[in-house]
Amino acid sequence: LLSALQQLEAKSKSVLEKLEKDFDRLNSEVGAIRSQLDEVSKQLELLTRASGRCPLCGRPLDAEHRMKLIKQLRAKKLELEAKLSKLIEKKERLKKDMEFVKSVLEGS
Amino acid sequence: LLSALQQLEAKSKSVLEKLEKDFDRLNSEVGAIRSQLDEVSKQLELLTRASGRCPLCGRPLDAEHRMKLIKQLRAKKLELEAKLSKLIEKKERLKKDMEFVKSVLEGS
Ligand SMILES: [Zn+2]
Repeated sequence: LLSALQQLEAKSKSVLEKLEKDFDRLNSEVGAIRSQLDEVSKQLELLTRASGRCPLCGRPLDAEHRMKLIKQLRAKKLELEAKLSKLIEKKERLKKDMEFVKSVLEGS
Repeated sequence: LLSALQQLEAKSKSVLEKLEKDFDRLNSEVGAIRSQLDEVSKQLELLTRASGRCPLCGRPLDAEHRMKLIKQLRAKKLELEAKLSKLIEKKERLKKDMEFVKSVLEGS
């Protein structure tokens, strides 16, 4: 019996280690997406205020080109927001799994 | 004597009103400069990350043109920061004047 408990403990520890590694990876993915979202909203703000010229390089920018760029950026923003909410859901599930395994380790 | 006090009180009230109007005008100037600073730092962030193309309109942007734009924006940022600190100093002085006049009014 003792060796079965010891095996369970060793197995739970290695599961917990793997879950913690996944959790850290997810955290850095969330950070990368948040910084891309930040860049897209900066571009959207500059473009929506612009008229006639590109607010960054100063070259002429007609209304059609400007609207095309704004549409592309809005689509990118929606895509990034959808990715972000999926990752946050994954993180929550992972957190619950980690708490479960920790409670198994503490109980044993 | 009473009419002299009443005159002082009326004069202090009109001075206070003028100071309060100036204070409000200064506040909106500070807000306008802060939003210009915000726009300049967005442009600087997008340009410093860019390479080869304008990060906003997508057209080719050579290193020389990029460096010229970055230099212009940095100069603009310094100018706005100098303006902002002058305005904040003015606001502080005005606040002290208002408190003095208020203490005169309360004392009479
Ligand atoms: Zn451009």
